[in-house]
Formats: sequence, C-alpha cells, structure tokens
Amino acid sequence: SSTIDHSLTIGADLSSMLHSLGLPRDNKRHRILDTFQSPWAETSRSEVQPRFFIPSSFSNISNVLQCNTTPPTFNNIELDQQRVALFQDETLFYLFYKHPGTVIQELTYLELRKRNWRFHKILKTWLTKDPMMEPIVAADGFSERGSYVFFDPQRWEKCQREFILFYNAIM
Amino acid sequence: TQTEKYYLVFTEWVKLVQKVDDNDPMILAFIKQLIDKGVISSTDGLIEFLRASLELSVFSFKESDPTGEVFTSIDAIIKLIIKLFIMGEYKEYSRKQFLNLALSVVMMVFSDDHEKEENTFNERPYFRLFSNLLCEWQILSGHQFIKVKNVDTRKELIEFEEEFYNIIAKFLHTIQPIAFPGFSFAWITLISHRMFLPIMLRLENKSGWKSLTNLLIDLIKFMEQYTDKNSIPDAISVVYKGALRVFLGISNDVPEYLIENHYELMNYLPPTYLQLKNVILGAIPKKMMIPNPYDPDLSMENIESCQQQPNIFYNPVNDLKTLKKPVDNYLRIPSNSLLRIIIASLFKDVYERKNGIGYEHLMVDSKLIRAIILHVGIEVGIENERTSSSAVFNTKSSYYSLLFNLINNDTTTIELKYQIIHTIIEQLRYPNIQTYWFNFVIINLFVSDEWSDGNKKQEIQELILRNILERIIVNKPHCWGIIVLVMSLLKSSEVDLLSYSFIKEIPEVENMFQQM
Amino acid sequence: ELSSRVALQLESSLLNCPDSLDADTPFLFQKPLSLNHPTSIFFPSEP
Repeated sequence: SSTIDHSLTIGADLSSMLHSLGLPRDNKRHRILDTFQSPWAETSRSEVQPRFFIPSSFSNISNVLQCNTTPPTFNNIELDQQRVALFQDETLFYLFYKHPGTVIQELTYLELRKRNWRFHKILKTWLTKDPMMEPIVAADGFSERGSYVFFDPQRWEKCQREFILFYNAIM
Repeated sequence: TQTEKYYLVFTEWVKLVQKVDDNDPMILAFIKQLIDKGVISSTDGLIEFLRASLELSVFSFKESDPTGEVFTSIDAIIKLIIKLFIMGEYKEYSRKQFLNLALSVVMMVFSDDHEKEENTFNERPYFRLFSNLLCEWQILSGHQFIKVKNVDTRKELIEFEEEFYNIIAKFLHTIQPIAFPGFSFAWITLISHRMFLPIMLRLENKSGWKSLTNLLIDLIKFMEQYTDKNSIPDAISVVYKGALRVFLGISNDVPEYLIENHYELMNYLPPTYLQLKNVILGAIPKKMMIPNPYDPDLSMENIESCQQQPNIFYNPVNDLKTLKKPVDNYLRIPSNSLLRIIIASLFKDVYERKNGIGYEHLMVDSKLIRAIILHVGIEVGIENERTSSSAVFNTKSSYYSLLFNLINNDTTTIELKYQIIHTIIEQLRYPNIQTYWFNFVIINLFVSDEWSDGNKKQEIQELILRNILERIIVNKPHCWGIIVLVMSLLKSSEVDLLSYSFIKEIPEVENMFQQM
Repeated sequence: ELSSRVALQLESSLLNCPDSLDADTPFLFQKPLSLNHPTSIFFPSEP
C-alpha cells in the first residue's frame, strides 16, 4: 500500500549503509563489529575504544616525556617549561591536542609560538611560514599570500599549502 | 533510614573511585570494610545496598546537567560490582550466583522504573550500566585475566568467561523490546555492542550462538509484531534499519554464523523483509571465491564446492517431531499413505497471522515445511557423499518425488504449494550441494510433464517465477544460487518464458523478462 | 496494532537512543598529566 515504508520490502541501495560501516575498504575483509559504534549511522558520532590490552612492559616505562615520575605529570611550571623546550614539534602537537584545558596545553602553545608556529583560530590547526618562499603582503596590510606548512592533526603530519593568511585569524 | 545509610556509603565509593587509580590499595580497603562492617556481608544486605546504590545512580543521572558527566555514579556502581565479583570470597554463593544476584537487582530497579515512568522512562543509565559491565569485563579479561594475581581466582575466571556472556545474554533476553518497549533502542545497541556481539560470534565451540540466535529472534519477532500491511510506525522503520546494519556487520565479520543459522532466522523473519532475507541467505563463507553467476557457461556440476554439505548449527530434524518417522520412511520407500500423513500434518488447526506478499494469514505450518525441506536437503547431501550424484540428481529418487508429490497431491492447497516452493528457493544460497540439488529440483518441477494436468504445470511455473522475482526485484544483495537459477531458466531450451500467458498478461513483468 | 502506550514508549526510547559516546569505555579516574587551566576558547576542547 502507498503508506508502507518500502525500504522494508524492496529494500534500499545499501551502498551508503555499507559505506557508513566502512565497507568495502580495500579488497581485504576488515572486521567491523569490534569497533561497532552503534546500529545507526546517526548515533555513531564518535569512535569507540576497541578491545585492547596493554602489556605490562608498556605500563611502567620510566622517563616518559622526560619525567621521572611514572606515569608522567606536568605540575611544576618552571621545570615544565624547560622540559617542553626540549620536545620535538610532534610531541608538542600531541600534548596540545590530547590534553585540552590544561597547563601543558598553554605551555606547548607558548613553545610552538617561539618556534614561529601560529595557531589558526578557525582552522584550529598550527601553521608556519615555508622558509623557502617569502609571502607577499596584501596592499591593505591585513593579509598575505604565501606558502605555509600546516600540521594536520587528523593525518598527524606536516603538509605544505599555498594559502592566503589573514593576520587576525591567527594567535 | 537504612537506605539513606546505604546512600552515604555508596556516595563515599563514588568519590573514592574518582580520586584513586583502579588498583589503589584504598579501593581494596574500602571493599574489605564493606564486608567487615556488615554492609554487604549478608545476601539481603548486598541486595539492599546494590538496589539503593542503583536507585541513587539513576536518580543522579536524571538530575545531572546533561552536558556534564552524567554517568559518574553508574560507572562507579559497575566498578563496585566488578570488584566485588573478583574479590568476594563468598561462602553462601559462587561468583556466578553473585553475578546473577547483582543483575537481578538491576532487573528489579529497571523494570520498576520502566513501569512507573512509562513514556518518560530514560533507557540511557541502564544502557550505560550494561555497556560498562561489558567494557570492564574486557579490561579485566585481557590476556587470560593476567591482571588477576590470585592463581585460583584467575583459573576460575578463565573457565567462567563463556558463562559470563551467556548470563548477560539471558538478562538481555529478559528485557527484550516486546517486554520493555521503552528500552528498545538501547537493547538493540546492546546486543550489537562491540564488546558483546563479536565475542558471542567467536566464543569457543560456538557456545554463544544459541543465545545470540535467541536474541536476534527476539529482535525479529519485535519488528514483525508491528509490521503491518497498512502502515509501519516510524520507530519500527528505524529499528529495522538498525537491524539491517547489524546483520550486514555479522555477514561481513562472521558469515558462517548466518550460513549455519539461516534455518532458525528464516522461521521468524517476516516474509516481506526481502532485502534482509537476501542479506541472511546471501552470506558466503569467508574463504570461498564464488564463480560469476552470470557466466552463461557456468555449470554447478563442475564446481567443487557444489559437492560440499553446508554446515548447520541447529538440525531441523529436531523440529520434525512425530513427522520424522513418516518422512524418513518415505525417503526410504515412497508411499501414498505416508504422503497423506505428511501433508495432513502441514495444515494448522488455527490460522497464523503472518503478513506476506499477497496474503495475511497462514493456514500451513511454514516452520514444519522448512524443517522437512531442509531435512531432505541434508539427507541428499549425505546420500550424495555416501553413494553418488546420480542417486540424488534423479527425478525418480525418493528425495525429489517427496517434494514433487507434496506439491502435486490433490489435497495440497495453492497456499501450501506456494510455501513449499518458497522454502525450496530459500535454499538457493552460495555454492554447496543443497544449492546445487534444489536448483535441480526447481528446474525439473518447472519443465516436468508429470503434473496431474496442464493447468497445474502453469500454476507451478507461475509460483516458481513469482518466488524468484520476489527475491531479485529487490535491491541487492541477491543470492548467488537464485541468479544461477534464473540464468538456467533463461538458457534452457525447454523453457520459453515469454510464451507463458501469466507473463504476457502483466506488461511490466513481460518487459522485465524481455530485459533478462 | 501498535498500542498508543507502546508507541509512546517506543518514541521515548528512540529519543533517548544511546549513542557511541554512551557506549564508550568508562574512565572514572585517570591520573591527570597536567593540572586544569583555562586556555583560549579557540583551542580544541575535546581530546
């Protein structure tokens, strides 16, 4: 009859449903139920932690993040500033994104600025000038066009982009 | 009051677990005091304490700021239950009984709340409770419970793992949607939980499959109850889409489960859910590379896997009951008297309301028909291995003649014919001996001149084509065996589909076959 | 027929349907790596 929901009888094209399940990925068959977020795509709005195991050898590593307590903590600003200055960029990015709303996020922000990185407020990513190319400042002085290196937190890597940078968008 | 004292003690626990690590000595000290000071040293005390703690946790969920940490108390109570489960050296009862006791308290509070709150019942805290229980168990059970120091306890837990999941399944069966509609969406999310479904599918010796099939049948029954010819409530449509996605996940991860349990699932699947039916019947064994069914030169005779008997988890012979003898005797020596006994048993004495395509009631026992047909298929596979293909791929064989005569007999109603052919075509799945043999059966039924009269032949041909169309005009997936059957009919020199009056009468159908 | 009582309960269940955040692994206590501190509103607030 006209009112019946035909998706129950003749069904629907399943490709979008399969896509929401992450199928098909490359031709290998991946298990999907181990990280099944929810029966509906609409309520699968975040990754869920799968079954995993931390070998004991992983849980008592000393000196993580140059810290002599295990697990590591950052509770002393003076000391922390010195430590933070020793970290490589990726470690700073990790601390910045993984521990929001904490002292260490502030410290890594300051350290990255010292290294000429700037945080883009809208893109919510870090960028720095590509040293190989001098940007061209716009006539009105509010922006510049040039080549920049972005740190992409989704792919966890640096990538170079042509970009028009508005000075009020960075901090 | 005593309950308020329990509230105070539980509140201390909630504060403590937010302040110290999971295996901090203070945790153990707190639990030891709980027992030493008599808070939970008796069964009654334990029940009342857990009940008070759970009621307080649900209350605090309802009162919490939705943007804040709404589950802190619920998370804490599960941590307490897991700790008590591991640490408790109980004299009066075993760990298994403790778990049953704790979950029974949850059931009491849950059903009370569901009953009282009616439409304002909120399923989320109870969902979180079960979800946490599954997650905590996962964390605990990693690498054969390596976190548990006590050797005896660890050994007991390793043996208990299977039972743990079947106990959870039993409680989920108790709170199924037909009984607690206010918990329906949480329930579907729980049976497909990443810490439950994949484990139930892979427990040793398939020891989780029986409970899992029960739960999936609970889900199917629930959908069927509200799948009416005229209208489907939106919420049920959403339930269906969730169910379809879950079955797609199972088909991808463990197709063997669907392959070996299709019989029971088909017994409950509403006949109108054609796409879901194709997902279940279309499952293909993981390691199998299947030939292209559209290949005009394809012949099942040359396909090795078409000689293999498919596994089945639940043997349909169990459902034949008193019919087993007449059916097996007929397969040994066909006789009309046996046939009459079998046919007479296929009719129900009260009709069953079952929304099909073109019908609303069933006068025949579709489950019994499915049991007989699958039993014949299994017997054919055995005979094929024991003697030879010619013994079974033979229209004089008792296997074929049973199916032919069930349809050809004068007492067989059109409904019974439809159900028999419908169920035979359900067996056309991935390449195996049953797909191969039932394909042989359908082709011979289609072209046979043994029917009692010409009309009957047309009637059977129409029923066969109708059942095929139902399965292939729906959106994909389509079953390998059905496509092969269609190709066989299109190629057969004895079949001229476009010449049949019942096809010419309906232009859309005629056009469809012309396309093919 | 879907009784109105069941229909309403089903509706409320759909409204409260748990999502993947509800299903995530619970963490009651995690030794904080660093103390809380008000940082810029532009900074990411979720790990």
